[in-house]
Amino acid sequence: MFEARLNTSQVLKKVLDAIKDLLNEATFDCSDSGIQLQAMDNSHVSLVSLSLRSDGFDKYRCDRNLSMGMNLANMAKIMKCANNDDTLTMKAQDNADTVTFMFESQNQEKVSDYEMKLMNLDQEHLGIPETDYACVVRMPAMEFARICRDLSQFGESVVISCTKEGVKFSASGDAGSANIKLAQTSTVDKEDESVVIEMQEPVTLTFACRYLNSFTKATPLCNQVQLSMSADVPLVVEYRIPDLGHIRYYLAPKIED
Amino acid sequence: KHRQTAITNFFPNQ
Repeated sequence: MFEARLNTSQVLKKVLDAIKDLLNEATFDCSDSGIQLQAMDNSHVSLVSLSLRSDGFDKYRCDRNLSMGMNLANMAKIMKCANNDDTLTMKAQDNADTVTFMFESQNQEKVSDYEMKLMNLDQEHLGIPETDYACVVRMPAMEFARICRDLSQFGESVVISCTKEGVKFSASGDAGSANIKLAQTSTVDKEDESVVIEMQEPVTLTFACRYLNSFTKATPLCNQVQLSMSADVPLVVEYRIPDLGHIRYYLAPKIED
Repeated sequence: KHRQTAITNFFPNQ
């Protein structure tokens, strides 16, 4: 059987919010080491890769590998019924066609359970090559969200240029053009607010705004976001989930015809 | 003048 418990429901609510914009349904692959999810958006432009380690759960048991296909809109209906500080337990029998979400209030006086039908989803698993990226930028997640939101007013695409000096985000369209430059921060005392750039080679890439904006739904998970870029390959936008795992979004670049 | 590529162009199907 499979059983995974988190002492607060909030983190799974945030994880779900971070993926349900891009994905209508997804398969949660459960094993002894934890829960993995890999899925492309409908248009096959981006890929979501979620990893939740078994040791990050307050209780975790998975006797046999289990693939649970879930409709994320239905899962969201259920997660909406949990208070942030409720204990959450996900449970499924081996070879089951349902999963149960149980929520327990802090004082244990309210216990709710919701059973959801699982789906058989066609799984396309993509191999993500190990790559050394030419530029890796770490910056405040809120700042990245703000930049994506602001620039999407001006065009459908964002150009990201990274050099040793800093990272520049640009957009242009009928209304005009916009450029936001962030320099590497000089002080190291506030790690959460820092902008750090590790550059092997300068990179300039163009990406669709709407996907970047969807990725920023993960902002509540983490103070910092990491952007990894190399010429002519997908961007990686990574949010770490403290003590539990990470969510990585891969976005195919736009290329000049 | 920019064309959107697909993620499957970069990552092989396993």
